[in-house]
This record gives sequence, C-alpha cells and structure tokens, in this order.
Amino acid sequence: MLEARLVQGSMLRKVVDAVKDLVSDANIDVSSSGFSLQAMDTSHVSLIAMHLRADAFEHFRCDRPMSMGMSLANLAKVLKCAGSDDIVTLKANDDGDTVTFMFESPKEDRVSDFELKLMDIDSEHLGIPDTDYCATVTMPAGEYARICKDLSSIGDTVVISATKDGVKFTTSGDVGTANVTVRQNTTADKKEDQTIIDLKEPVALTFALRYLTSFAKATPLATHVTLSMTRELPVMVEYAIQDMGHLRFYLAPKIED
Amino acid sequence: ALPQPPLPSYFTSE
Repeated sequence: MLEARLVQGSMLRKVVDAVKDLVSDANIDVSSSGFSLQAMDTSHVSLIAMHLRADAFEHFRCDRPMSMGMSLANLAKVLKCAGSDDIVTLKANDDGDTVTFMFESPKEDRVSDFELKLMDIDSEHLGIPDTDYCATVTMPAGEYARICKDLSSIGDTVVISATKDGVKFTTSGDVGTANVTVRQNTTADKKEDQTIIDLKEPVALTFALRYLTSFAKATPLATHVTLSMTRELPVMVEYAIQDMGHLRFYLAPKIED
Repeated sequence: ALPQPPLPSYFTSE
C-alpha cells in the first residue's frame, strides 16, 4: 500500500511540467526513501534524475518498494486539475494497476480524485557516479533560462566557460556570434540574485542549446540553478525542489574535432 | 555540427 500526502502539491506539477517534453513515459519508483524518477530523453542524449524525499510528505506510507509506469503527458493533465494551493495525496495498492490522486483545497471545502492507469515500462536504470566537479556555478535560474533562450536565437551549440571571475556562454551561427558573461556576485543584497562559482580549475565545454533550453523548463521550481562541469563529462544542471529533493539533468558535452 | 555522444557511454547501466 502506498499513501503519500504532499501539502505543497504544486511542486509535483512543476516537476512533471519540467520533464514531460523531454520524456514521454517513465517509471516513478517509490520506496521508504521517497519518490525517484530516472529517465533518458527519447534520443538518449540527456538524462533526468528526480528525487523527492519521504520527509517532504506530511504523511508517507510505502509498505514495499513499487515502480509506477506512467505517461507523463497524462500525469500532467491530471495534475493540471489541482488547485495551485491544493494538498495532493497519492494512493496505490501494491498489486494495483492504477494510482489515485486526491486533491484537497486548503479549506478542505473541495475534494477531487483522479485515477490514472499505470503502464508497464521497461527502462534501463543507469548508475550515475558521484563526481568531484572542476567547476560548480550557482546562478539565478531566470538568468540561465534567459541566456538559453537568447543564445538559441543565434546558434545551436554553446560553449560554457567557467573561470574564477565568471561564467561565459558563447554561441555562433549564420546570424553572427554572441557572448554572455555572468560575473561572480556573492554580495548581491537578495540571495536569489547571487552568482557563486566554486572553481577547482577553469573548464570550457560545448553543449547542444536545444537540451539546455529544455532543462530551463524547471525554472519555476527554484530561484537558483547549479551547473556542475568537468572536462569530457556530462554537465549536471540541478534545480533544488525546495528542501524536499532535487531535479537533475545530465547532458554529454559535444566532442571537439 | 559537432558529434553528440549518447549518455549511456558515460554512465554504467545497472
């Protein structure tokens, strides 16, 4: 029996909205530690890893680990029916082939429930090694989203170069070339305006802007995004889900000739 | 365009 009650139900909707265009069907794995989702996009170029800890839920009961295969588009349709302040409760039987979502308004004067059919999805599970990254850039999520959007109108690949002064995004295409530099700023009054760079050594990697832009769909989740880079390894683009967990995207760098 | 390696080449499949 699975029963999980999330007071900030809107977080679930933001997570699903962030990934539904990259991944169509995915297994949501539930265990005593919470909810996890790991899936590659259809072209196997990017990987999504989400974890929502059990202690994020006001009530969490998971008698035994289960894997719920779902169409993320359908899940998004169901979650769209929840009010932005609704409490969301998920229920599923151990041998069930459906999952029920219950939405309660804060004043508990409106309760709705939606039952979603589960699917059998065989997905290969990848082991993501812990990496000691050369450069970790924490910057305003809105700033990152804007840079991806702006540079996508100029080129289709971006070189991200992290140095101790700042992080530079460079692209070029038929239109011309563009550089955006975000300087380290650890003294901004508002924390959400700060850009912090933890650098072990400078690193510059080339990525497909299409995927980086797609990751920015997670912007509503958090004020900051963290880009972690090391030569010749996938970049990790991470959004914290408040203090409940994380949504991580991985993208392999393009190989220079 | 530069070649784009797939991810599984970086992560071990469990």
